[in-house]
Amino acid sequence: MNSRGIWLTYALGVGMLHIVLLSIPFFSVPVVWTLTNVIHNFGMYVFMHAVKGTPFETPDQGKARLLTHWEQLDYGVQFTSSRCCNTCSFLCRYFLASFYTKYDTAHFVINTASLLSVLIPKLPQLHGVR
Amino acid sequence: YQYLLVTSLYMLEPWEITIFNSLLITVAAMAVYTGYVFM
Amino acid sequence: VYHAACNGELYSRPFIESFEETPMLVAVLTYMGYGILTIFGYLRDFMREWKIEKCHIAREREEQKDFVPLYQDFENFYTRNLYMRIRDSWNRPICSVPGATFDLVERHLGPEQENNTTSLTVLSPKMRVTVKFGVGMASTRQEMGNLDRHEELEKLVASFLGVESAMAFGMGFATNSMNIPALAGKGCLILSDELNHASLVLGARLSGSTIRVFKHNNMQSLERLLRDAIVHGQPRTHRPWKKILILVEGIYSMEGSIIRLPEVIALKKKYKAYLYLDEAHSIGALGPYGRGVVEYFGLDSKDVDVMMGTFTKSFGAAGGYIAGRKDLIDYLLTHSHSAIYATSMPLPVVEQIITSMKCIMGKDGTTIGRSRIQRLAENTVYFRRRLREMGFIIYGNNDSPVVPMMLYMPAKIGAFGREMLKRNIGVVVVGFPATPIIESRARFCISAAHTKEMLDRALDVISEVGDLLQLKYSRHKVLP
Repeated sequence: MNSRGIWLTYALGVGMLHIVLLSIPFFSVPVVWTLTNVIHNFGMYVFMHAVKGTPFETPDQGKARLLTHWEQLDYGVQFTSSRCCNTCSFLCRYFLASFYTKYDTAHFVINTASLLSVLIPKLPQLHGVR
Repeated sequence: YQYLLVTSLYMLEPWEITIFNSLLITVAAMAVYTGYVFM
Repeated sequence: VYHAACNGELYSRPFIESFEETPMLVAVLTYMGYGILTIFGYLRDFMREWKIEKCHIAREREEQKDFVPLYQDFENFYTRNLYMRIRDSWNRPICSVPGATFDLVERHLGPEQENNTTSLTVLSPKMRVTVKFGVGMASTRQEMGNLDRHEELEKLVASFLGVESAMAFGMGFATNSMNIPALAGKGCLILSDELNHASLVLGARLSGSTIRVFKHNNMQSLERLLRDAIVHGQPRTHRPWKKILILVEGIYSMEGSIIRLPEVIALKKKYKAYLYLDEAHSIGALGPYGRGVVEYFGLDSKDVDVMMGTFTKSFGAAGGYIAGRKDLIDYLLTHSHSAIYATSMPLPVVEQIITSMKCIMGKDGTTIGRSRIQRLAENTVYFRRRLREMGFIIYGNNDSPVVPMMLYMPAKIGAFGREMLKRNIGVVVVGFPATPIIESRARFCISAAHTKEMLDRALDVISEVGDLLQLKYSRHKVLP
């Protein structure tokens, strides 16, 4: 997660998702922002906190097999730059979505629930907790 | 050929390439339409 | 980024290595490519799961569903959905002896593909030995498998390396993985380079020692670990380490880099550590007489505690050796797993090694070996310089005969292998997870048997394919 260009690619990927959703004629801007936020958080939840192990064989005799991607990041060391960047990106998107939905209650509840679903597993206290 | 290599479609099967291209064209058409409406 | 370290007292020759950074646009497109392949991989898995697509891989029967799953299906995701698509670039059977050119079998039982075959002339001594001793030993070194030819080979290896004694093993990988556990154990510390070969990693793990990894070829990182180890000792008890073993390789074949041996030896003397040097790729390929990276830097082989190498790359044979002081070898003869359980090296292979080693040493009365070593060095420098002039990104040291050329995108790995094969050039391509995700590459292994015409033809083909696939990424174009 800290190799060259990964954060730029991540930002471009989220931007691409937003543009694709914006291109759908019958979606309004608040709906697009909430959808961007929810789809992105759901995808990152599956990718970071649901799937366990590695998609290829690793020479560590299966040590990583029971760990999620988030727990394997930086060999389990907490508060690294990758982890902080990752967490901040979720919060930024949440603030943007809240702003663009003009703090409408329904959108606010959906965005907040979606944010918590990806923020809580990132807490250091929940490392390795099932 | 460059397009196939850069998007890695080179490694996919023909029907997968068709799916990807049709999705891409659909999104591009929607983007153009929405852009036009918006302008 | 060029490193040119010629500080007077340590290096006797310029040490120039370059690892040009991945262009940012190429990195982003590479991630995007892997993202698209992963999405389609999930689509294919979904279709297999719902029987929309026939599943060709091994899986449990319905009745076994309640047992612990035998197949970690996610662990094979990449194999199933990425590697399978371009695996023809890897599984290509060779059906001739190794040499400058060789034959490949066309997968679809088509005509045997001519690769301008000129295989090595198989010399008569090996035939005679095969008829006399057979092809296998069927016993270990400590029992019936210890013949006079083995002892002659070990004396020859010891004199070739300039050390007291040596010991030969039938398998290169096992030479590392079975002897490191005999050298280090509990209470010992192993400092290993992060890009060490799997056999070194396995041997270090089997030994039960504490393992710490330093950055590739980075002496500051190694010194910091050494200082910590000396100052803090063992974790919790803070007792001093029984011994500290530094594991490094002479040439890192994936990077094409050469170990900074003068600095490593200076550090080991300063901190009283032991040095284990794996010369799998550098023995027979570096140094004016082919004696490896120790001779290349003009150092004393007695400064390296354990010298290891293989006979696979430069001797056209198989197996490995460990060389060093006599008491070390005597100890390994009695304590090494390979000496006790593994059958010893077959005699035809021993004969091949003796023949080629005498040729390199000039003991066969000819200067073929010496001229080949020189030719290899010239071929290497020429090949690397020409590739760089063409605009490719080449990794590693100017003098390393293993030449990694960067491809980056996953589709270009398969395309490069196929396009080159179409033009009768065999290349080795390597991708994620064996390399970092944005550093897929092709590797060329230069041989002394390559003539300049062969090299020029290969370079022309590489340039043609490089233009076709747009592989000339370098921004530091070297003017011819």
